Formats: sequence, C-alpha cells, structure tokens
Amino acid sequence: LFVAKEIPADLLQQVEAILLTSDLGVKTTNRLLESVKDQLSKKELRDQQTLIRAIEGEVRSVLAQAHQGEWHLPEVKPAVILMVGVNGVGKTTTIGKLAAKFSAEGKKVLVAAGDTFRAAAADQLKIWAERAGAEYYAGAAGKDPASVIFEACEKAKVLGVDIVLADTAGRLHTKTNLMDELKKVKRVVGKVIEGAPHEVFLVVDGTTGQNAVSQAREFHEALGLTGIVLTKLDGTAKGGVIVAIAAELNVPMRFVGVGETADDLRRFDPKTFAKALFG
Amino acid sequence: IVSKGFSAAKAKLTGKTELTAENIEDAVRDVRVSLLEADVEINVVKTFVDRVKDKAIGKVVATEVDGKKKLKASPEEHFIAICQEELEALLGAQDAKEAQPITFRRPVTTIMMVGLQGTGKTTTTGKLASYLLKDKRKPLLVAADIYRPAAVDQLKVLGEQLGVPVFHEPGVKPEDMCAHALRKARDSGRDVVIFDTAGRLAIDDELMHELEQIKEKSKPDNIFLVVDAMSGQDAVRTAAEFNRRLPLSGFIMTKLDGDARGGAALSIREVTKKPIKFLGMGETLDKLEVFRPEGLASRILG
Ligand SMILES: Nc1nc2c(ncn2[C@@H]2O[C@H](COP(=O)(O)OP(=O)(O)OP(=O)(O)O)[C@@H](O)[C@H]2O)c(=O)[nH]1
Ligand SMILES: Nc1nc2c(ncn2[C@@H]2O[C@H](COP(=O)(O)OP(=O)(O)OP(=O)(O)O)[C@@H](O)[C@H]2O)c(=O)[nH]1
Ligand SMILES: [Mg+2]
Ligand SMILES: [Mg+2]
Repeated sequence: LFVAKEIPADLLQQVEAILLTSDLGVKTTNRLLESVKDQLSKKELRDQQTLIRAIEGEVRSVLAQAHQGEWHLPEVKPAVILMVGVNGVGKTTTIGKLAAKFSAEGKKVLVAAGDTFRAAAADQLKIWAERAGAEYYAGAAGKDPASVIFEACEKAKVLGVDIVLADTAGRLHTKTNLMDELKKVKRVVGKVIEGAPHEVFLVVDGTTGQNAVSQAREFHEALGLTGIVLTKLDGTAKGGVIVAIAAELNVPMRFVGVGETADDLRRFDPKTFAKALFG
Repeated sequence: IVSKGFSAAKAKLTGKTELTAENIEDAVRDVRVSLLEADVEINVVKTFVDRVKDKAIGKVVATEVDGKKKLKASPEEHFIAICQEELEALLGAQDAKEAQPITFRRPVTTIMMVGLQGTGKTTTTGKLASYLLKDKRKPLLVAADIYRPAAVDQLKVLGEQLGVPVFHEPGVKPEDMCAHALRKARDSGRDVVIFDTAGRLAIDDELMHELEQIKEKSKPDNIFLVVDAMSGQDAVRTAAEFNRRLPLSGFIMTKLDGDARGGAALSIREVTKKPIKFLGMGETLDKLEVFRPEGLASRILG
C-alpha cells in the first residue's frame, strides 16, 4: 500500500496492520504515514517505538482538532438534542444513558419517542425513561415523527424541563425519503423552540467499517451534525473509522458507549482513544 | 488451460497475451485496496489476492480484437474478471449443492439466532417466519432475549403482524425457555421453532456460556450468526469465536439495502468455512433473500 522507502518493510507492514485492523481505512492510514514521514528523521523512521508514538500523536491531534475542547450542554432551556443514525447502532440506549447522566446532574429531562416506525420502539424508550426518572412523551404508533417531536417540545416548555432528548428511527443514509423525514423533524423543532435542535448527534456503531464515513457524510450534509457518539467500544472493535470522519468532516466526537447499562457512557477523550488504538 | 510455458511473443501473434506478474501489477494493487475499502479483513485480502494471482499468472487470454466481435480486454481487466469468478466461487461454492438454506427435521425443526448487539436478529426472526409461512410451514417464535427493554414486546409485535405465535415464559432462563418451547411446538402442531436470543459480545464469557446451554438443552438443527453488512475488520474475530463455541450452520448478513460493501462476508466465509444462508434487504418482514453469490461478489469487489 503505502510506499515509504525510509520505513523498513517489516515495520511498515506491522504499523499498517495495526491501523487497518483498527478500521482506520486505507486513505487515513496512508495520510498518517505520509505526515509522520515528514515529521521524523530517517533514523527515527526506522525505530518501531518512535514511529508508533508519532502516529499515535498524529491520531490524537486529528481527533483533538475536531473535538474543539470539552462539551457543555447548550445554555438554553430546554436544550434539544436530536439522536440520529442507521439501524441498530444504539440511539435509544444512548438516550437512556444520557437521560440518566443529566438527571444525576440535577437536570429535568424529557425523552421523546420519535421512532414511530419500529416494533416496540416506544416501549423500549419508555423503560429507559422510567429508569432515569425522566419525563416521557410518545404519540400514536405510526404517527408522523415530526409531529410527535413537535408535541414533545411543546410539553417540554410547559413542564419547564432543561433537556429534550429526541429519539428517531434508525435509517440507512441512502434512503432519500427517510433522510427527508429527518430534515422535516429538524425544521419543525426549530419552529417550536428557538435554535432547536441545539445538538444533532450521530450515533455510530464501534464495529462499523468504512461505511461509517459514508454515513457521517450523508447525515452531516442533510442535517449538520454537532457531535458523534461511538457505541459498543466494550467489544473488540477499535472504532478507528472515527479518525477518518474527524479528518474529513471535522465533527467532534462527544461520547463513547461502553456497555448496555445506564452507567456505560464516557466522555470522548482524544488522548485515551489514540492510546487504546495502539495499546 | 494452456500451459504456463506459452511464450508472450507467440501469444501476441495470435491476438492473445499471457498474464504476467508485471502486466497485472496495477490491477493486483487496485483489487487489494478495493477489498480493504470493502472491509475485507487484511489477512483474508492477502490470502485471497495471492491465491488469485497464482491462478492468473500464466493464463493466456484474448486481448486483441479478432476482427469481428471480441472486445479488446487488457490483462488488467482479465485479472479482475478472474477475481470476480474466484470471489463468487469462494462465497457460494458448496451452497449450490445445498438446495435448501435451512436443514429441516421431523417433527420439529429448530433454528437458533445469535450475534452481536443490534445486527438484526429479532427482525430477521420475523423475516424467517414469513419465509417459512410461504413454504407452508407453521413457525413458533421464542422470545429468549430476557435482557433488552421491550425485546419480548418487539418479537410479539412481529408475531402479531404475521399471525405467528410467540412463546415466552417470564422469569425463566433462556435455556429452559427454549426447551419448553420445543415441547409446546410438538403439542400444538408447530413444525419450526426459532429462538431469538439477546445480542452479546463474543468476549462475554457468561453470555456465550448461555448460548452453549441453549444449544446443549435443545440441540438446534440450525444455528445462524446474524452479521451486519457494515461490519469492519473485527467481524472475523467475532465469527470465529461464535463458531468455536457453538459451532455455526451458517450466517445471515443484514442491512444490504444500504451502500455498505459487505466485505465481512468474504472474511467470515474464508475463516469459518461456513456458508452464507440469507441476505437481509430491508426493514420489513418480506425483505429476506436466499443467498446468491454473484451480487455480493461484485459488490465486495467494487
Ligand atoms: N455492548 C454494547 N451494546 C450496546 C451499546 N449501546 C447499545 N448497545 C446495544 O445495541 C443494541 C441496539 O441498541 P438500540 O438502542 O436499540 O439501537 P438503536 O440505534 O436505537 O436501534 P434502532 O432504533 O432499531 O435503529 C441493544 O442490544 C443495546 O443494548 C454499547 O455501548 N455497548
Ligand atoms: N435497513 C435494514 N434494517 C434492518 C435490516 N434488518 C434489521 N434492520 C433494522 O436494524 C435494527 C436492529 O434490528 P433488531 O432486529 O432489533 O436487531 P437485534 O439483533 O435483534 O438487536 P439486539 O437484540 O439488541 O441485539 C432495527 O431498526 C431493524 O429494523 C435490514 O436488512 N435492512
Ligand atoms: Mg432505537
Ligand atoms: Mg433482538
């Protein structure tokens, strides 16, 4: 793949293997090697530890650049967070975790059952709301998601909640009508609450390969993403595709999911993530 | 197959060319990159490409127009065509012999669905029920995911949509529930039972043991690993571990209605040698196809 005469063949192969098996992808792997080649001396490029630490540093800086520092809840009331993403990635479960986190911080939370399509989606979210002690709003099954989330926001204003977490149905980014449905949701919440949605979080499954770049690109173009949540990092997959996403789209990683219970949510940290890639 | 000793010069005179390491070098590199971008596991890419390269080198192919209708095809294009053939053969080889993706048994056939979280097991359980109904069979679904909020409700809703019974016993361990379900099937004239299990990590020893218990007590005729088409490099590790513990009858790849290349299918097939049985092509219960290698092969190759 990457042809660097300065890096010994077996070391290059070893480093490429680490990056590729972590799902960084061919393009990002080559970019990283290209940039460290410029940073290091000929001697350094032949030393395994130095080369690896340099790449780790480069990964950290790509992620840190997109990260733009620590995330804080927008200073509006209610702050509306819209969760989007393809099917089965962990949107509903992540809302449950965020609801628990914000409630523990003393905030009043309302979760909106914006997935009116999938079997038992509203029931699943309701259980999470109960666990977190959050308010819950759902419409009739099959009802237009934009209407349900609109009504949920109206209720949020009446109740004086601090945060609205809006769940949406999983959808593949290639389905134009479903992406249009999300655009409508975004337009509609903006009418009921000024500046809403204040956050649009794309949930990405940590086991995903290169398709995650395509997902991020399409959802970003359609809605303007303000953050990414990477789930299922408690498994063996490394989630390296977020390096490609950060480099290409500059959307910050906000949280990481590390399990299936309410406590299994961590703030994203570029340094920790970069270290884990090579750990 | 013409002998490998066919000289390049002689070949040129007859409008043919011998494939050499040099004239297919660019194509080999392009295929490697394409397969990696398709999420095929790096060692599988190496094994596959090396194998195809060995097969290709020395082949004599038509590269000149023969005056009438043969299109001029470069050595590179020939190499790609050989890759497509090899990929199809690898993905689907032995399955052509198996006319039926499901192994049936009298009086009751069992199917066990396993896999990581969120891959589509519950939805695919519904799809298989729909497929079986069309095949004049009488499925019974078992809601053995006792952990995920509303998992049982989810399967019950799908059962209602199809008019298929869903079995669940609150407070009972999955391995016992599945065994009871088989008894229930026999007593009520149902001839296929599908166990929907909870998503789990391959490294979760306790939950993997639960699957072994279900298998031990109910001896399923079919164990399908449900894999997401967008899975990356790690899919191989998961599949190998599930296969080591259970082992698998085959796998079902879901969410192929998107633009994920599905390279994990090649990796899993290469490493476990187990066949791909079905493809999930959408969210509704009619979107299940019996696996055919051609479409997936060209999708992975790109
Ligand atoms: N191990 C692990 N599992 C997770 C994590 N986050 C979510 N899950 C599991 O992934 C599965 C799918 O989660 P959901 O929250 O239903 O995903 P979703 O995106 O809302 O799915 P759809 O609404 O159907 O598109 C469930 O089994 C969750 O328990 C995580 O961080 N780690
Ligand atoms: N587009 C598409 N979506 C699918 C397909 N198969 C399943 N889904 C969706 O993927 C999501 C997850 O499906 P589930 O059936 O809940 O997955 P699961 O494996 O049972 O999840 P857990 O039980 O939590 O491990 C749902 O939104 C399904 O509608 C498919 O072939 N195409
Ligand atoms: Mg959901
Ligand atoms: Mg399920």
